[in-house]
Amino acid sequence: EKLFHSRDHSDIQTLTSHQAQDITDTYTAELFLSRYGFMQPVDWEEVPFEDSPVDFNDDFLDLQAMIQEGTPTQSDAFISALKEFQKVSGLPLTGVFDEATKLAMNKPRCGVPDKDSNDTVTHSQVGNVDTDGRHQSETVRR
Amino acid sequence: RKRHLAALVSRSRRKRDLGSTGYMAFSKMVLSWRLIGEGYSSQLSVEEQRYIFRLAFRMWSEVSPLEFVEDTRSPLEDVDIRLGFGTGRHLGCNQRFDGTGQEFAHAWFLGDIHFDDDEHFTAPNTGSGISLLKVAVHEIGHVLGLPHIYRSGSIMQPSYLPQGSGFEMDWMDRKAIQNLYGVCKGGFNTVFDWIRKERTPYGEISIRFNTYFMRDGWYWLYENRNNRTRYGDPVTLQTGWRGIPADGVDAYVHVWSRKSDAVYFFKGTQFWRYDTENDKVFAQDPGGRRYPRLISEGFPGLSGPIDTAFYDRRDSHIYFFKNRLVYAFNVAANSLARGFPKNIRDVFPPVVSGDHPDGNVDAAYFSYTHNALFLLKGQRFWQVVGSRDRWRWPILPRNGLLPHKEVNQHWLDICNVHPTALKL
Repeated sequence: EKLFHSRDHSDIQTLTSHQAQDITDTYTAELFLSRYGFMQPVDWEEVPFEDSPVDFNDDFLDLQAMIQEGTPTQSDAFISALKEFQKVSGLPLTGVFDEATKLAMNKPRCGVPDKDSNDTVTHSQVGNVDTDGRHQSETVRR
Repeated sequence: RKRHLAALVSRSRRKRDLGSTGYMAFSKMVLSWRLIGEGYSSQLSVEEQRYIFRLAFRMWSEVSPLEFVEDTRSPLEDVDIRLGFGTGRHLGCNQRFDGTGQEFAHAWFLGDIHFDDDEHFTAPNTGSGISLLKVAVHEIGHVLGLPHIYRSGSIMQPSYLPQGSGFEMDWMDRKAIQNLYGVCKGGFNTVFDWIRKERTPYGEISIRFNTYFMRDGWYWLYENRNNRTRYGDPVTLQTGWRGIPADGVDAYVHVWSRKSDAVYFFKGTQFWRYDTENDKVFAQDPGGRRYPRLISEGFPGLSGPIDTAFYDRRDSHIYFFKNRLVYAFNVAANSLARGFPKNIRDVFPPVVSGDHPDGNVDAAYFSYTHNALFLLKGQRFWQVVGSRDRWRWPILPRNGLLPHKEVNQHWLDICNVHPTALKL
């Protein structure tokens, strides 16, 4: 079992090795933005299984390596992605990896990318629903 | 074992299919799910995990035409939605979990949900940790086809916000899922406003009411001010209405006058009087006759079964509907009013020619919210012309039926759940 002493398990000690890597700098921020589709949409549905020829984590590691080797990434792309993240998170659009952005990135979150290349219905397309559930042609801007 | 599991699951994975509609959703309305044996959490008991998932699926059922059933027996590839916990590399999945913090779960459209067991998942209403219920509802949303939604209060927000007390699906989340699967539809056996008398702190009697919809053996309380049903409904009839038939009723009547205050339920050829003080049916009437009693005995001139009924406080008559006929029963005289029964079209003429239920009405409902009488049949309803309507438009016939509207566009989100989800 995971060692605990409190009745409600609130003191569960977690091993450092099982701790998720915090987003602390632009390097890890860029990884974050790439992982969740802000750099470019992720083909999430092709990711799933060990035997799949598509390995999301391998692509991710390639990006890590590229960044680590100092290969220049497109800084404009990073700033643009950062602003997009700030926008959807309700943060000021500074384009800078500031404290508020870092805090938002380190919140617990769902692993599904925010930008999926397969998405055809997004939050901005919620419109009127007729009784058969068909999406009517008029879209509503938020 | 992981490769075998992955092979089983990958064979059944369905590709996204836009189809002809241009959006992506399950094509069937009853979906099975299972918490896979290899994927139990180490933090909660298996029963707790299954209970939370049953509740999570039910919450989506309560706002959409979808129903979910836990399937622990079928071959895994036949189960529509599979859930499991894992850490790091897990369950044959190519998307590693990152340890404690940040990612807590992920899901794929039309299939699998994985939870990171390095997170501190907790049961609902537990102070600390991450609410498994809230995460499960979110991930199920993905499986059903919803993307992340960046709106404060949405369950589909990508980031986790601590669960406040009473976490529920808000209006926009409902509309998002209904955008994919449509709205809930269906007829009702009866609809009524239940009158309650309460004593204020000052000792005064105040009259309050609640609206109830009944269908077969279930019922919903409808919150008119919120345009939705009570969270957690439907409930079985036996839970809230002791002594009436468990499989449903035909009609509800509240005879409310200066001399009388009596509630009746009707089913088949019988009726019961309801004891509002003790919240159950009376065992017998004041004359010592046991309930249920025959309609023909309690209401001379009438026989069951009936379609529906309502009490008209304007003339102190109960109007019974049976096929194409309407019976007006004079409560004071304890007999049918002269000239009745009459054809429903004569008593409730159509305002627009041809737009009429023509009999076999499901429910006659006087709404105190709208101060109007409604006749419901199937998915449609007709509002009866009232005195105010006639004052504004004298040409309207007395008790005329205004053009029909759809029930589900007036009373929203009255949704079934799977029978196995009635009691979690």
